Amino acid sequence: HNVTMRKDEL
Amino acid sequence: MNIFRLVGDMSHLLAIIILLMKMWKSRSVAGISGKSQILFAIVFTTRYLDLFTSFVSIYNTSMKVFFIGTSYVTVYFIYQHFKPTYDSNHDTFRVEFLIVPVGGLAFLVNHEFSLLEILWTFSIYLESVAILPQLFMVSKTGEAESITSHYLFALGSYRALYLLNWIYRYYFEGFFDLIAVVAGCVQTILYCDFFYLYITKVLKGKKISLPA
Repeated sequence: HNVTMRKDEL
Repeated sequence: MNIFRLVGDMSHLLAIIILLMKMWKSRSVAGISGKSQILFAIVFTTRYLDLFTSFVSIYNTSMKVFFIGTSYVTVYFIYQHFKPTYDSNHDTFRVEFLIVPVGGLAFLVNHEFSLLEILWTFSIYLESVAILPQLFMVSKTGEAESITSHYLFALGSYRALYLLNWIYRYYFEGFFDLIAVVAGCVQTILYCDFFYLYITKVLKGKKISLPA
């Protein structure tokens, strides 16, 4: 689970 | 972006617009929980701190600005502009019983022990319970104006649609965020009682009257 996944959700 | 998330965001946008229109047109915040609106302002402030540091898209940035801006306008309407119509006697939920446990949980259960990530996690957990003061107020007053019911239906639908968005993203993009999903389930479950009343009553032209 890559933590730095871009937070692209609102 | 997928249809579930888009409709979910539009439902969220609609909820906020319904609330602002209700306040502005009726010049009143009767039946609206100021405490829930303060919690929403905290949710958006702690979640969108990356507004200036990470750019995702015009849509993403503009929606974040809109949500943060309208949440503060709503709090201003309740506690300043339309204060005389604010029903503080029925808005008595102890929000510290939400903020402290949620803050502690965000500190203990998160994806990464960094300030931004802990604040984001706090925001996700807080959002899942932020509507409780409002639902509590509706149960205390024993009823809700139909416009307030529409607001709550749109607001509750947005996170329910996000659950579908996460199912979609899991199967098609391999994206999965356990914290967001669990909090989203809790948030949506809290609306179930209201959803039932809304569909069985409001859509038949009756008013909602929760068991006081």
